[in-house]
Amino acid sequence: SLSERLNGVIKDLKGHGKLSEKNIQDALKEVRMSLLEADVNFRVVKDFLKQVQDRALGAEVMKSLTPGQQFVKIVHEELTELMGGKGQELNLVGKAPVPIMFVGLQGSGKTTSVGKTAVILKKKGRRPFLVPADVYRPAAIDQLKTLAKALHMPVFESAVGMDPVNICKLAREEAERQGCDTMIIDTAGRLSIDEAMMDELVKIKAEMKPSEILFVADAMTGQEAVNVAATFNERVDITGVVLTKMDSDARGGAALSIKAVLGKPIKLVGVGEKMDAMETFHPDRMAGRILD
Amino acid sequence: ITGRKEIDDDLYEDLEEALVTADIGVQTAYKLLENTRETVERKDLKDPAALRDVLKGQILEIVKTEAIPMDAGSAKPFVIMVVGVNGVGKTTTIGKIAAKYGQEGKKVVIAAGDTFRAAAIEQLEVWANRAGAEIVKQDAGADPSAVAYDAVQAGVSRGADVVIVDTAGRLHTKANLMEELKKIKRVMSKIVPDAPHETVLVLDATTGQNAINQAKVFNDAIELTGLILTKLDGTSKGGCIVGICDELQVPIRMIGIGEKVDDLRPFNAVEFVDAMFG
Ligand SMILES: Nc1nc2c(ncn2[C@@H]2O[C@H](COP(=O)(O)OP(=O)(O)OP(=O)(O)O)[C@@H](O)[C@H]2O)c(=O)[nH]1
Ligand SMILES: Nc1nc2c(ncn2[C@@H]2O[C@H](COP(=O)(O)OP(=O)(O)OP(=O)(O)O)[C@@H](O)[C@H]2O)c(=O)[nH]1
Ligand SMILES: [Mg+2]
Ligand SMILES: [Mg+2]
Repeated sequence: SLSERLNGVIKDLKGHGKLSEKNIQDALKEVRMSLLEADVNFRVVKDFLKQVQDRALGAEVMKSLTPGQQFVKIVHEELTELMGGKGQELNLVGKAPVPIMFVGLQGSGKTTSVGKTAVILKKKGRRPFLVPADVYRPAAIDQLKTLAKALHMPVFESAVGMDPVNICKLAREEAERQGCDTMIIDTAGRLSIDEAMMDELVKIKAEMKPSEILFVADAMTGQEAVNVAATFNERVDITGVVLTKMDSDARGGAALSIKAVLGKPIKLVGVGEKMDAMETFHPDRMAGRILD
Repeated sequence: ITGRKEIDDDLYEDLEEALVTADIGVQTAYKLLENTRETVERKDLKDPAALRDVLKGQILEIVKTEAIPMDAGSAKPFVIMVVGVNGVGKTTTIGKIAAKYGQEGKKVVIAAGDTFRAAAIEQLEVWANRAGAEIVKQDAGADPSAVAYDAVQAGVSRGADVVIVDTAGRLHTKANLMEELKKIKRVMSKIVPDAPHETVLVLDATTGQNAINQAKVFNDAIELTGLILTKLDGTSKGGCIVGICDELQVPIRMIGIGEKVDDLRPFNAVEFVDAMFG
């Protein structure tokens, strides 16, 4: 863990009394290693270390009797602050059915997260309508329909060959007919560099004006996480992030990178494959995990 | 990197950034750069382009020894078990492999071994149809070992050349799910003693350092004979595979470069390293 590594660097100070700038630089190197191993983006790490260095060279560390502990405390605080305030609520303001849209790379966990979010909304007394708008992946529509059936929730009868924008339009009418107050749109996984597919998202957004556009990010994503999220953000202005597969041992540095650069809140965290495995985001816990 | 006129610390910093942002990992990057620095000093190199070639050569050394395609002709039926964490592209890759073997005139049987996830069997059925392969399946919720058993049995009795077993995505941190894989493997060997002839771990190129944990844990549980790296058509360079090659020396069989049936290529080490520095 980072604290153990820092103990190795800072314990040497006990005998020498005062902390030197070199000690701080060595400690910063350990933090850098730790963050990069946790998949935090290279540039984000660089910027973050500057912030830590400013505080670390100040009196709170340099004059402390336990500089090592102070240093770890600062790193943890700065990281927690960067991860943002505690998990924000979903924005459900708007005319029913309020649309929530899920977007992201292939296999990140969108369809599964749509089901889980529906469960959360139902627990809050809402009546969600599920919309399968992925007409490309084999059995994607079946996948969401199967989840809907198991959850006893209404789902639009999408068919392969339909246009996703049209599916959303028709689904909205159907959701109104069925008296649903929220509609959750599952979109196909797509590469951020696939122009045509990114255009499709822009079209769906223009038609549906979602209250939430949630970027689903796999917790094990590496250095490209922030670049991919930034592209999605540029094209459709995401309103929040859902971090999935956090039940793994992935340190989740992608979360820090995305939050630090885009400033968009992490709203939900997927912690398993079942429909009840979704939690609110805790920035301090995430900070601890990244620094582990 | 190409803009630099001389070999100095700035150049090494740029190279470190290139390696780390390619997901090579800071420890592996450090090791590669140290070795590069030694070579540069020993050969008294002055040109940044030469240094870059030394570095590329190092990475090439690590991955090219593992660029070994599968040899499906070595057994009949040649049984392939496909494993990996959730969402990496196992099912899609099986469809692509089945189609490739089908084009080569081979008879392929596919086992719908993911009996857990919603519509996993339906998804694989679409791929089996596209590939002209037969599918062996049971109801959702069935024991995956039973499906694998049936499939290998069918492969033998129908004279199939290849049997490919799809399994549910699973995190390597879930011990019970890793045990399930061991059982599937054991059960198959009851019909064909050497089955599975290939145990391939599918890795997503967008994955960071967690890929190394995945490879190690899967390898410890069921001994991998191959790796497949998917989603290389995205912006990630797949550098996570370098550390895995270096430590585990498991052959990289193929790469996935898209969602269509023929978006499958043999792993080409030179192209891989060039793309990383491109
Ligand atoms: N362990 C774990 N698995 C998850 C989680 N979220 C999703 N999954 C699994 O990840 C895999 C991919 O999930 P999907 O919901 O199909 O992903 P997707 O983004 O809709 O995929 P595409 O539509 O192909 O882009 C499935 O095996 C899910 O069960 C999570 O929080 N934890
Ligand atoms: N761009 C791209 N997408 C891919 C590639 N391989 C698979 N995919 C996509 O990744 C997503 C997940 O693929 P699956 O085959 O369902 O992955 P899986 O490992 O079987 O998933 P689980 O069974 O849920 O664990 C789908 O949207 C695929 O189309 C690839 O090489 N490139
Ligand atoms: Mg999906
Ligand atoms: Mg699958």
